[in-house]
Amino acid sequence: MNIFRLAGDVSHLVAILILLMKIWRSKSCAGISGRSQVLFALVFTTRYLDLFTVYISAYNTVMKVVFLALSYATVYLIYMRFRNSYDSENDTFRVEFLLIPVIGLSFLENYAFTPLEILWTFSIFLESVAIMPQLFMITKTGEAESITTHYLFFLGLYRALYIANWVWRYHTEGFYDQIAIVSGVVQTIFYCDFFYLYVTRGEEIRTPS
Amino acid sequence: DDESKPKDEL
Repeated sequence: MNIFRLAGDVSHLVAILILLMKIWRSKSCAGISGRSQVLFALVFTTRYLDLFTVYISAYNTVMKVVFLALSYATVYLIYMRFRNSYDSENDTFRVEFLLIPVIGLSFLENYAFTPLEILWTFSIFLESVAIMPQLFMITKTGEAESITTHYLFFLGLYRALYIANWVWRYHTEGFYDQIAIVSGVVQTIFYCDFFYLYVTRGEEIRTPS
Repeated sequence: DDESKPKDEL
């Protein structure tokens, strides 16, 4: 464990909590892409299957349970509790355009052709594109509420810190995980555009619609 | 397929 990865995990947790609290406190999920949240819940589900087969550390186990619980809680709030505020008109990104290539790629490019490895690879590739429905929704509605932008900022920060973590681990342990790195860099690039808007436009974002 | 890496990252 290094400071970059710890800060990255904390930033990831903060992002998830920001979104969950926003929905819970405002009792509304307007402007939030339920599709992205379902994809994130799917990412955690397919990645953390080893929760019951491999014990790495208390931290690892606790964080996996927390991420799973919070992501399912978010999906529950969007599609059940506050479903009447769900903006299905604008949350229309075709997730099959993400799932099909990701499934295909995870069968082609993986470390071992075993169910657990393929599901893990699927979750890595899926995570890199899971934010697309949310970014699409923001461009469609032409705006993002300030709290949603904080959510995206901390999500992007988590990815950037993971890249720093990989550089650090390569230098100190000679460790690198090619699939995770390639996918993580692609994911971070998607946030760069948003980061630019976030920094130049301040909190409220108006995308050129 | 190189060996499956240790999955210690979240």
